Amino acid sequence: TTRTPEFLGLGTSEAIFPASDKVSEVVIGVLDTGVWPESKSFDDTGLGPVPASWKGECQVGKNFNSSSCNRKLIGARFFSEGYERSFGPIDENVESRSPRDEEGHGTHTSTTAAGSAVADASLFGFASGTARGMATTARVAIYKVCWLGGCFGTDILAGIEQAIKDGVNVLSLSIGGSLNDYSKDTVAIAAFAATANGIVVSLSAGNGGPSSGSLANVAPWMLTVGAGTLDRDFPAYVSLGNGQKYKGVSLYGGKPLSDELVPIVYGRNASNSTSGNLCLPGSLVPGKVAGKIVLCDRGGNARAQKGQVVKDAGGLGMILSNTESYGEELVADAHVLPTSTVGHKIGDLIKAYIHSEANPTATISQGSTQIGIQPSPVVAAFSSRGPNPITPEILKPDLIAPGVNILAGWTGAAAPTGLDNDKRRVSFNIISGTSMSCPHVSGLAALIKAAQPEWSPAAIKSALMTTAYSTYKNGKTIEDVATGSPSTPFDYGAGHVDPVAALDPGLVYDATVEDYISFLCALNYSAEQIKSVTKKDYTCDSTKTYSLGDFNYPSFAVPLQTALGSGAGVSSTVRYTRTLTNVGAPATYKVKVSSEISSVKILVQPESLSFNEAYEKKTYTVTFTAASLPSGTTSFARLEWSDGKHIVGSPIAFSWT
Amino acid sequence: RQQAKRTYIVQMDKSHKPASSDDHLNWYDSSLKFVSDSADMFYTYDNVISGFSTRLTEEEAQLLEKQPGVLSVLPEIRYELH
Repeated sequence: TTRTPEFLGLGTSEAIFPASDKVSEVVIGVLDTGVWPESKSFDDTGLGPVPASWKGECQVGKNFNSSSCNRKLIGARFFSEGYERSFGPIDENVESRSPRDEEGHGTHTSTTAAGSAVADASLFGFASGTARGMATTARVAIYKVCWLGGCFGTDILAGIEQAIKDGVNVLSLSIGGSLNDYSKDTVAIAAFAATANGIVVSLSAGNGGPSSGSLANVAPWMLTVGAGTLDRDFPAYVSLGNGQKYKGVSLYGGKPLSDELVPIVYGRNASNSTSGNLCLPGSLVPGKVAGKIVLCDRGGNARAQKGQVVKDAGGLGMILSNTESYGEELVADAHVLPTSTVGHKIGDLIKAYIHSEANPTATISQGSTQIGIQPSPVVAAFSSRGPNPITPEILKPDLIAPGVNILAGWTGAAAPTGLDNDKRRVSFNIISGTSMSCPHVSGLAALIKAAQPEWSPAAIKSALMTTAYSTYKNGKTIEDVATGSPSTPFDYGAGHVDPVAALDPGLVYDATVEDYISFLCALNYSAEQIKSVTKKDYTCDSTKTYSLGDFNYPSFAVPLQTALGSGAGVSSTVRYTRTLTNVGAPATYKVKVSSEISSVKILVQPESLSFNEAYEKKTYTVTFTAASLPSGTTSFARLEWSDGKHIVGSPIAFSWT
Repeated sequence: RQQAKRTYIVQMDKSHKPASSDDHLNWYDSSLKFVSDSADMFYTYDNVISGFSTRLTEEEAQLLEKQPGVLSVLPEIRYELH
């Protein structure tokens, strides 16, 4: 990626990062659509021999041989049995029965996590700069489990099975499916096994935002990553016949429109279909579109496909308008004709102009890449939101990372839009999703693993979470682009990742397999269910009280009951316990709690914790005494331990049901 | 009546493996063959779970779930890129 290293502080603080030879001992396994090994991002110049412990291989298949791997791309395998049993044999005219990525997604995610530095990277000149992954010298192993028909659970399970055998240190999965109880969720079960083997498992939170409770991948042993923006923009301006000029975004890199105004029409008025406003394939009437700019509404089909539909109908350009649910979020695409994607408010203004004029006109002009856009980051509208639908006592997502308009490596077999009619081929593409934020965190986890090889997956996750930030430098809370208002921990979890701080967290909330089993006991799992998840024979102690509040998670979610039929004055008290492990120098930490709600009393005991040696553990309790509030009420607080040098922060989310 | 088959992930409890069975793969296979002559194991798993993947009718899956040592029979979930 060309901006996130600077945005995350990786470019300016090299001195504190682990040496490249230590990072090169770390292997990131990526389960995705495969890999385009010819990408310059897999150049292995300067890398030493593969780690001695590595047991992986480069699986030979169509258009992929053993020489496709090198000292950077040290493993590549494919898993297609599940897919082929359901869909029939792979059509090798369309996709390769090999680790080769003909879709692009897997090349993008793997190069984001660990791509080598490539100078002069860009997409049609946009986002130009040196592209690099987060852990530039980490090794990459690809497990192709996603095919044209999707990613099948049996193949994913086989991929993770092999990744554990091969010896990966970090697993990155930018995929998701329907939510299930952990004992029925194959990815959650496989992620548990990986975690138990010391592997950090980072997964995308999903693109179901801004709806609440839209998360995927919520098991507490997973690192669940939502998406935020960078401080970068790709402006494309719309000029109307009434003299108004509006700013949108686009990554169109072809022949521009002239400065002359041309007719503009709303897709709804150029179609015989009731959904003509969406510019679905075949919906536009060429006679009403030819020679014009067409305004299309977002939703229903792929954004870039709408441009292809307009182009096929003879349109000259497209204005893509967000509907209300997308708000003002501007996602840039490599459109096939001059385009400007505008927010909901501007879209409505342009529609009003079209309806008010007998002969409305417009033109579109592409701007150049802008950086330094503020505020940034903001939570992406598409980023899935809490509360956690499976276990409300565990706050998810865990954190957010850059996931909007991310440049990274791309396949040579598909266009940047992914459209069949689009014959353009690029080395780098700019795309958006929690798929893009997840590998950022996977790469950052690899950096921490390199610096602290003995840390558990939970400790690495804690370091990333407790050092994340939720306010801008001016003290204001990170915004939500879906609303334009301050976001909440249900949107950003612990906050936006800060890798520089995460390398020196001071204290961590560690967790072992036994802690996860106690968590399952607190969920009243049977011995069979526990075995399904953990492979361990364990019967919860019927004489012991297991509490979800005592699970050593780096954040707090506090579901509270609304007292039915009761008046003011009724309150409930819940007590949570946490244990902190010192991973820094001896120090005394003091607690600070800030809350936006006065009707919840928060008492932390003790208020001070002294650590005299490394890996010493100290326990504290937090008592929440809350008034009964109407069902659906949410409120938030923050708990911080600090020794004056480190801040170990945890968000607290209250919700009344 | 021929029923449609779908893919299942079968979790086995190795502590129930009969002493008479030499290795766990034979035991998996005999458990599977008890409910279906035609089904085969197209993946076996040892690290993530103890078990295998196969394709069964719903009736066969329900029957397999009741066999000794079978921990769960989970229908395969399809996942999507994010």
